[in-house]
Amino acid sequence: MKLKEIKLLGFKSFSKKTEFKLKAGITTFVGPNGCGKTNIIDAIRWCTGETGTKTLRAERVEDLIFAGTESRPPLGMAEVKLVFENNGGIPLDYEEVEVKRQFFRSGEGKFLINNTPCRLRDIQNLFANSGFRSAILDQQMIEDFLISDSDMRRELLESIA
Amino acid sequence: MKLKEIKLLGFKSFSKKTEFKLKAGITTFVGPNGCGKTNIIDAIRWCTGETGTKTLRAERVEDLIFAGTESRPPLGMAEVKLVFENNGGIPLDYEEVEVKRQFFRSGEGKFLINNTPCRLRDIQNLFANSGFRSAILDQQMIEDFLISDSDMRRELLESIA
Amino acid sequence: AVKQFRETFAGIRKEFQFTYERLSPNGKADIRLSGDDILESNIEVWVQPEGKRLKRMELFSTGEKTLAAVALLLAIMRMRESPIYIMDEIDAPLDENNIERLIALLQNFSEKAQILLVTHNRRTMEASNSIYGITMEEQGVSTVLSINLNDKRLELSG
Amino acid sequence: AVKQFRETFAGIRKEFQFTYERLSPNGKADIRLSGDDILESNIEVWVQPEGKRLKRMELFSTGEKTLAAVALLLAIMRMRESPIYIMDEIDAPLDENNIERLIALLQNFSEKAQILLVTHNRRTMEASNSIYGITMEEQGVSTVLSINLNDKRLELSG
Ligand SMILES: Nc1ncnc2c1ncn2[C@@H]1O[C@H](COP(=O)(O)OP(=O)(O)OP(=O)(O)O)[C@@H](O)[C@H]1O
Ligand SMILES: Nc1ncnc2c1ncn2[C@@H]1O[C@H](COP(=O)(O)OP(=O)(O)OP(=O)(O)O)[C@@H](O)[C@H]1O
Ligand SMILES: [Mg+2]
Ligand SMILES: [Mg+2]
Repeated sequence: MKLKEIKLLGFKSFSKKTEFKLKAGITTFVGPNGCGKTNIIDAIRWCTGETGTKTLRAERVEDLIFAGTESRPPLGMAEVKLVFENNGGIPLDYEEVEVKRQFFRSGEGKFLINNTPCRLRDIQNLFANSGFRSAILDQQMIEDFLISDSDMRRELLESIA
Repeated sequence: MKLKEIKLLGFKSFSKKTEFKLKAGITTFVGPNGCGKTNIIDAIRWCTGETGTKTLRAERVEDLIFAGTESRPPLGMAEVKLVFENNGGIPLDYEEVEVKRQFFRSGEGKFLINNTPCRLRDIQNLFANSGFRSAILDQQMIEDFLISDSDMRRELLESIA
Repeated sequence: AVKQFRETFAGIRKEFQFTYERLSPNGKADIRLSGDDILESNIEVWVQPEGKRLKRMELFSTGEKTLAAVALLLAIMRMRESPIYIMDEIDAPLDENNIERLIALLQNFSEKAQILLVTHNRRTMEASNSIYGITMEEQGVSTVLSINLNDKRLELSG
Repeated sequence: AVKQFRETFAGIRKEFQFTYERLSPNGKADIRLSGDDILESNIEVWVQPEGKRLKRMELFSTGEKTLAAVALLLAIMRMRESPIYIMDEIDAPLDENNIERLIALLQNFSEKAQILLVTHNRRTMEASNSIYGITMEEQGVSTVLSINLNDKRLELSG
């Protein structure tokens, strides 16, 4: 499974339609504090099925939608699209898999796989076996991992089997 | 109050007698991971009366004594000496105040102010009003400070009065 | 006690607005009590980096949170006239521009107070008056080199 | 379940010894169970950087702990053949030499897996195949520049 494209629109600080076409090898995201780098990672988590608002650094789900600035009004929807090249990692019969997730200020959420509406659980199942969610390391995860008596270490080890 | 000198002997990774004569302005300590920079800060904390082994990153007090390497044996004592220029910050009638703290593997601890034996509490009282202990900022303190409902913020504010 | 706390609170707010604006240009900062009980309420910290919305400190990015926390902690140390400031690698999550502003603020403080920093950052090193290089040439044993910036000499000390 | 866990455990130990040695030259690493109960005991992580004593990971310096934790987490991701590795500023507490070794290890992994990094560090940037610069030219709004290392061109994307 390979992540080929990330597309954001209205997700957190990405009010403008933004596309990343990823190349092979190592891709780095750089920029000043607060410019939106971790927001991109939040978008990847959210679009692959993350629901924990704490993990997504949002107090309420609406906080994921662009909240506006002094010169731009808030938007009504947050959308993230991820395009994957499927070489066996995803249990579907497509070579290319596009996962799209939307959330509206009305409170409605939409989930689509290759533009076919589905449920959140269908998206989560796609990535359940690929270990996607534990493939994201940050300072917080390292700190939690350094706590010697937490269950985290065991859960990670058991997830390999 | 000005810290003029820091002297370490047998404290953690400082097996060899080590002296820092501090100049005015900003002093930086640099070096590779694990070389002993934070140990110097632990030494300052310990010598000004810190007793929390957790804050000093030691499981037991003996862990403060140089534990030996493959080519050097462990030492029997840890000693830290701090020399202060007293311009009013310390409630004593000396212009120069030397604080010395020792700990022996036997479990015995010694405390001296200007080479006169005293109790731990006497050393702690010297620094009680100078706000010395909360003058040390590190990643951990910043994280604790970012916890919105902890008592830490209030305790810090009340300590100013 | 209530009157004293109110005065301290007002004083810290002023000092915080100063330090935060120095670290985050055109930024606004505020401290508030979460409830009416002056002696029991939680203390809320609100900041607004230029062009962003005023929110509680905890809701910003890693670097923005660090900047706000450091600004307030420095404000507290300033109000109590701390003779020394010791900071262990607090510049780690900051970008280059924020590090420059932090250095400038510390240089300002260093006229009246003593500042000891531990850092891996080159700019922070260059901005200091003296540097001690710590190494472990002999494995497991800390050795010190003192590097004098003025005359660029490397001296072994200790 | 016990047999499976034992096999996984042994496999992770091997992988961890590999990744840790690559990040901390001549370093040794081990994972152990704190008690006899295979399914309930805590998992202990022991490391020994060159010339130091074998101790539990939590007892070392900030950078040394980060290195050990990253080595073990990478080992776990390797064993489950993770197709992607995403890392957000984990190089912040590391010194230059440790960053070089981390980069080298990730370049090794990038032959089979996709690697996305967020960093403030110049060396990490230089070692990557492509860079996206994120800015907020317009306050509060993220904009992307894609910087191509091969032809050193700056293109606006999005
Ligand atoms: N819904 C939203 N609308 C507009 N802006 C938002 C929204 N949610 C978050 N932000 C802004 O995004 C910024 C945080 O972005 P992010 O965490 O990605 O920063 P970063 O690039 O990772 O920075 P650092 O290097 O400090 O970690 C914050 O300033 C926050 O105010
Ligand atoms: N009693 C002791 N005897 C010998 N070595 C010790 C003792 N206590 C701690 N150490 C060693 O000191 C080292 C930690 O030093 P310290 O925390 O000062 O590193 P540091 O320079 O701050 O590194 P970093 O940049 O990673 O934060 C560890 O490797 C530890 O094994
Ligand atoms: Mg971030
Ligand atoms: Mg340290």
